[in-house]
Amino acid sequence: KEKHKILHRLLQDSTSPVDL
Amino acid sequence: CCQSSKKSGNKIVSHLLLVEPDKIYAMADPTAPENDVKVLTTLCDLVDRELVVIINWAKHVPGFSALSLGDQMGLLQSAWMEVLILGLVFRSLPYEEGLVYADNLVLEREQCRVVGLLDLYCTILQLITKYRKLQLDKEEFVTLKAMALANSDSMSIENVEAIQNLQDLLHEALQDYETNQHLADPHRSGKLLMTLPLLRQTANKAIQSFRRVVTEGKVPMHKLFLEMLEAK
Repeated sequence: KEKHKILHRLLQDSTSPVDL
Repeated sequence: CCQSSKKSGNKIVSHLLLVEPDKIYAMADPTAPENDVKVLTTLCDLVDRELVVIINWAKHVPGFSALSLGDQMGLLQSAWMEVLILGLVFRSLPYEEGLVYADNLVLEREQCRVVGLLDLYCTILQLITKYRKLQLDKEEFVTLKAMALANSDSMSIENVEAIQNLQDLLHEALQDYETNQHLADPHRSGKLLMTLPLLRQTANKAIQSFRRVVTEGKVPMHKLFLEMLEAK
């Protein structure tokens, strides 16, 4: 995860779960 | 979007239509000299911004945000270029020739040759021809894009069952849509799924092409783009 820190951060930013 | 939602008749497909991101545009440096480096720099900047859009879009694919963070990363690291290429192909369908990276960045054969992307251009054109023949519609495009994400064959999946459920959900949505909207062709969903190997092949070629651009070192690359190229 450390190697892919930007992706990690973007995914953690205000995740909007969608429940269908 | 509301008309499309009514037309699709499938909840998942309608949702995917609604969460389809807005267009993004290329932002070329007006002071840079007109050459191959300028085209590639503009293209790489566009791809970097599109990556952010793709990551945010993925969060809205039904079921994606319920996956572990590790699995979300695994799917995106494997599928981002397929998602990006599918968008490029869909935008390019109405054009006679040329790849519509953005409305203000359409690269034709000769430009692709000059910037060293002719091989990639030819492969993408093959994909465009395939979808043009099938008359791919927007509902199918958004569903295939979500399927490409879920079907990315990442090597680092923790919860295989959750990914399988996501694939099944999207597959059912496609079949349901085709059953209701393309009654005349019972093989249509199969035909669409059979385009996915060429999409993967094309995405792999694109990754190689952009890695070559990185190695050549003539074009400034943004950190997220580099990170994703390394991850694939």
